[in-house]
Amino acid sequence: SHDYHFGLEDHEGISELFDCD
Amino acid sequence: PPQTPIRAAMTSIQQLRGDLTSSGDQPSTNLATYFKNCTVDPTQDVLKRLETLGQAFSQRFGQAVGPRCIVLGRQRFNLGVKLYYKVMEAMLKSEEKRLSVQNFSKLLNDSTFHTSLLACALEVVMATYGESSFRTGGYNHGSGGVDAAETNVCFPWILDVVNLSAFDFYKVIESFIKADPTLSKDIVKHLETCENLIMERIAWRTGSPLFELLKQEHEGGAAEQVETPAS
Repeated sequence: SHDYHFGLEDHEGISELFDCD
Repeated sequence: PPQTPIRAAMTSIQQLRGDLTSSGDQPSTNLATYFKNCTVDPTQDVLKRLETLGQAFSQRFGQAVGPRCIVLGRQRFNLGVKLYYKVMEAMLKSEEKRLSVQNFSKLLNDSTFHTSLLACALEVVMATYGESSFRTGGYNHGSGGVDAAETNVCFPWILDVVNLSAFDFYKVIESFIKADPTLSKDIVKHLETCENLIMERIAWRTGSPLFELLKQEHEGGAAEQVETPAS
């Protein structure tokens, strides 16, 4: 496994990030 | 045998190619179904975009690495396309589970989303071949047979090739890492370095879409603005 810090919450997906929800 | 930088690079390349052996250079049946479920089928736009960006990538790769490497650029691009399709499918599966919807028409018809996803896939391929390694690490072997030491294909080179803002590229990184659990520790670290570069420097350059968003936020959000009588 890696040390990447996941910052997105469960309710945030790629759809929200591109304003498509 | 002892791990050397070259051995590590060769292992990463074999792993990437191995992981993508079963992925085709066309959308899988599942991905094609997501496309078909859209209100507007994005298939033709997706294929057209890949054709245009494929030509741009091979040409720019040849310019940066050497004219005899255009074919090599095409191979890198094709590997990137396989990864792009694979990660897109995983992202959509995850979104379907999260949102309980199957129609992703808006997202799948968003050109910026596709370009960001493809750019991230290509950056992963380039980093795996050691062609996008940041030089602060002290070595760059160009392990794919390309001597990239004299060239400048390091991130953010890819953004210029596909004409994408760093801010839009940033949006896709975390979801990309989540969607592909097979990415090596080194590649995740590389993407994290790209993220930091964007956050600390590139997103703040003149012309970045970040400034318009900050302006909208400051004004209370575009949607909340009072309409003028004329409109």
